[in-house]
Amino acid sequence: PASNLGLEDIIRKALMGNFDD
Amino acid sequence: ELTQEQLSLLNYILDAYNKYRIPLDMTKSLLQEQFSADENFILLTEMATSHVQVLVEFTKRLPGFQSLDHEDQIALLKGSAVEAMFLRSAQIFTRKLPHGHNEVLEDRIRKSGISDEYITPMFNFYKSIGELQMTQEEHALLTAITILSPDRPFVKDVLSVERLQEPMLEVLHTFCKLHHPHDPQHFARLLGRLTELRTLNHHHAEMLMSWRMN
Repeated sequence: PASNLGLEDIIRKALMGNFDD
Repeated sequence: ELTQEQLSLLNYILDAYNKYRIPLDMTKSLLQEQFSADENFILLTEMATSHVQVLVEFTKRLPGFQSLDHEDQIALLKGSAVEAMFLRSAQIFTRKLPHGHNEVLEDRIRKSGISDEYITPMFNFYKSIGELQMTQEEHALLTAITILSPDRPFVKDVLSVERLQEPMLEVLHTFCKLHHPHDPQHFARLLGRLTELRTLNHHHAEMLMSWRMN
């Protein structure tokens, strides 16, 4: 679940992917 | 006056800022009045995650950002995410929301388990942003300036970040002079809010700890 992800993990994932997809 | 180039920069940032918002279905669920403490915790956590995602999408569109070193990109976002989120939340609280919405939102935050000593400065900040009556352009630019702060921890190529931040500061400065001719201090006031944001950011780690404890 998202709540287990730290800030840096969320940032890294979001930088890699594309929110629009 | 703003040059043609500055105007394009401003419109580009404004478009990105308007485009990347927290999804509507999520904000809608925030306004449901009945909630248990657990549901509140989960929803606020999901909101924060979603908020970071849209923030990253906005940041990717800041001219030059993607040409920065990848680890510097992460350092900038890590250093500024909390401040950019406080800014956006302040904007939400400043807007004239439909009757009762403000109260429901505030209620949720107050019942989140975060102690009052952290909540009070947060709402004071929202109020101080409200007093400035910022335009959407100012919000977009101030957010971009916050994100592109070269003095964040672990940023290696400070000069490159400065080069991206500077034109935005110049646009904001000119924009303030044009739109607030009777308040020559407006630009300085906006920058002053950035200092307040730093303080909130500083206390954020402690705030999270107290939240977890509760």
